[in-house]
Amino acid sequence: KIETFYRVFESINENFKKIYKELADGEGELILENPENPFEGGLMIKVRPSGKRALHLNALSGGEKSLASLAFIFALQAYEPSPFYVLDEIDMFLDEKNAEKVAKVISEKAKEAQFIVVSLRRITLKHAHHIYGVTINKGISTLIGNVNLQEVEKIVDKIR
Amino acid sequence: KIETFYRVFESINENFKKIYKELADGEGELILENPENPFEGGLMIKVRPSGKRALHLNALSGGEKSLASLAFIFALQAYEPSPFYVLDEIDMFLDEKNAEKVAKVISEKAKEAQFIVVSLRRITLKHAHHIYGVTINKGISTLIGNVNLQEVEKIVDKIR
Amino acid sequence: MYLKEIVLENFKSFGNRIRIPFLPGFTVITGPNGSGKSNIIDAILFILGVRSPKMMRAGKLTDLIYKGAKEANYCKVSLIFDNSSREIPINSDEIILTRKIRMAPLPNNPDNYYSYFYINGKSASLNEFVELLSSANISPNCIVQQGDVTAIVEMGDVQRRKIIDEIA
Amino acid sequence: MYLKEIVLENFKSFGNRIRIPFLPGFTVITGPNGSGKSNIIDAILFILGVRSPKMMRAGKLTDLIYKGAKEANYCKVSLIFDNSSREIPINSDEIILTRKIRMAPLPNNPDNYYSYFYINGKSASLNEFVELLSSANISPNCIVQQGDVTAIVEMGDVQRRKIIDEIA
Ligand SMILES: Nc1ncnc2c1ncn2[C@@H]1O[C@H](COP(=O)(O)OP(=O)(O)OP(=O)(O)O)[C@@H](O)[C@H]1O
Ligand SMILES: Nc1ncnc2c1ncn2[C@@H]1O[C@H](COP(=O)(O)OP(=O)(O)OP(=O)(O)O)[C@@H](O)[C@H]1O
Ligand SMILES: [Mg+2]
Ligand SMILES: [Mg+2]
Repeated sequence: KIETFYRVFESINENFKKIYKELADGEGELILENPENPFEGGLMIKVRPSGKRALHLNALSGGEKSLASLAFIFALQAYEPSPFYVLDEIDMFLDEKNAEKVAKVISEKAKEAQFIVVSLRRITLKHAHHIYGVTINKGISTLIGNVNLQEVEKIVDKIR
Repeated sequence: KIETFYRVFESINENFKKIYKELADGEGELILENPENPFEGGLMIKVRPSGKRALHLNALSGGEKSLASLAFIFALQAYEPSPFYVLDEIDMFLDEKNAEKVAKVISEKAKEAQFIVVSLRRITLKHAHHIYGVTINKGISTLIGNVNLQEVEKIVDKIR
Repeated sequence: MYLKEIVLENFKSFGNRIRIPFLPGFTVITGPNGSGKSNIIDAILFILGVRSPKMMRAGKLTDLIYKGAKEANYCKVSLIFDNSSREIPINSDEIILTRKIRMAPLPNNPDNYYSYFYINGKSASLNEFVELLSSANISPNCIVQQGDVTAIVEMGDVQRRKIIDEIA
Repeated sequence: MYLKEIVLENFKSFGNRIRIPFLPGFTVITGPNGSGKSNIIDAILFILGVRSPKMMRAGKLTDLIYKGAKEANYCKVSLIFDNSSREIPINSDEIILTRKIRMAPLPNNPDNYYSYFYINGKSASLNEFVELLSSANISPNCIVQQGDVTAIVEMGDVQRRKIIDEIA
């Protein structure tokens, strides 16, 4: 049982290291609190953003925490893929440079799985394969289907 | 004691209604769960964004919740003003139109009190009286003081 | 396998019947605050078998029914999956999962409601739903809700390890 | 009354001594992720008398001391207020509040530290600090931290009413 856990853990850890490097250009890894008996301890995340010393997870900024979380989520996905993923405003803390990195990673992963992402960010919309606009009128939501980026820019320049 | 509470509550409620109208163009009010004995109940917030029916606070969207929260915070401030307010990324859920409304309200209130606001949003920076840029190099933060909007646009177009 | 279409009927702010077709790849949904983007996500969670209305920002399940100018007494959501790759062990190119909540007030229980599940039009149970979805590796773990992006980092170490436990 | 200047010395990512002057009105602080913007906010909370290091994203108070290429064994923050309007009942145009944490490892307690407070250069207690700030209506309630913007709406009704209690 511990053997099964370790096989899964090692694989996800390898994914995590690779994806965190790609997203944050830093070193990250997953560490078991109790390596001899994993089920008696927790799973810690240690990341060191580029140019900085590794500090407590808590000391990370909003954007840095987002990248670490996303690297973990994507690492799980790489081990046990699902056919689709639905992400609501995962770019809310990210500056332009990091939002673009995440959008590019999603655009690449979208060859293997379907990604449906809610976003208000121009840079995220720029990397989308398809864009939907949602509007509400007198309390009823409607969809504007398959808008292209120019059309959205009229909404988005009002949205964000 | 209940009288003192009611005097404060009524004044803050009036502020809340006015500020929520200004921010969200909707109707909002504060309601005591137990009007006879306020201390035996909670304080509920009821808002009705324009064009919609009033629903549970929980049903509101991220942006709508932000506006309701900010209206409450500003209502408290109007009753018992402080000399300065420090707000870290309060615009993270807001679309462009709402981020601009909030920035304008802050810019107006800044005649009475000092506002120090952390933001990645171009529209918020546009309404600032003064802008500071922060950067980090080899793990040490430094400040770029009193940048004007053109200079920031080089950072911000990279930031967000 | 991919999600081909979502059909919303009286679900939250989608007060009519609306079909949302999807293509494989990377789709972004955008729009102003309060327009209904996260409500679409809630509709997906609704089909993925989420039982707690709080996860879909509702006080009780009947709060998911559109309330507005024209009143409805039911809401219905369908997710249509392309199953050409037979990831779901049903011999059909299309898998339609439908869930419906209908208000049915009783004298002693005005909040009473009935709950329905259908797989390709045939009545089913919530368990059959969840089993079918998990055979394709679809679960609420595929969804990151608004505000939850840093949850992985903010949660306790033991809670995080349990995520790995579940996979192993 | 307004905040004229913040002086940071070895505080979190501000590994040197840095002066940040402020003017009245509306100031925006911007910059890339992880550059130090919220750390400046933490420095303000540090002076406002926040005792729990967790509120400043630190495990213990000594975690607030800059850790990097050049090691420091103390951190120091000063907030300089313009008091021309005498909102604070001290006969001085300028009020300087300084707080310092200095590592002082002991054989039985390597995490030991000393904590210092100064008002206009004179030693003071945390209580004197907080009293002085509250006479000008300055408290952590003036601060909305990153991620907390919807806290008012998400908190329980009773907790929210207690905010009014405190004001009344
Ligand atoms: N049962 C219902 N009937 C009618 N409207 C509803 C119902 N439930 C929720 N709503 C409305 O849906 C709106 C919220 O929609 P949603 O959360 O999808 O917005 P959003 O597009 O995600 O916005 P944001 O960008 O701010 O996150 C609220 O204004 C709420 O009043
Ligand atoms: N004691 C310390 N010594 C050195 N660096 C520290 C210390 N404490 C925190 N840091 C660093 O400060 C950084 C976080 O800074 P901060 O939270 O201010 O960023 P931010 O500008 O608010 O970013 P974001 O836009 O993502 O919210 C982290 O990278 C962390 O490593
Ligand atoms: Mg939303
Ligand atoms: Mg920050």
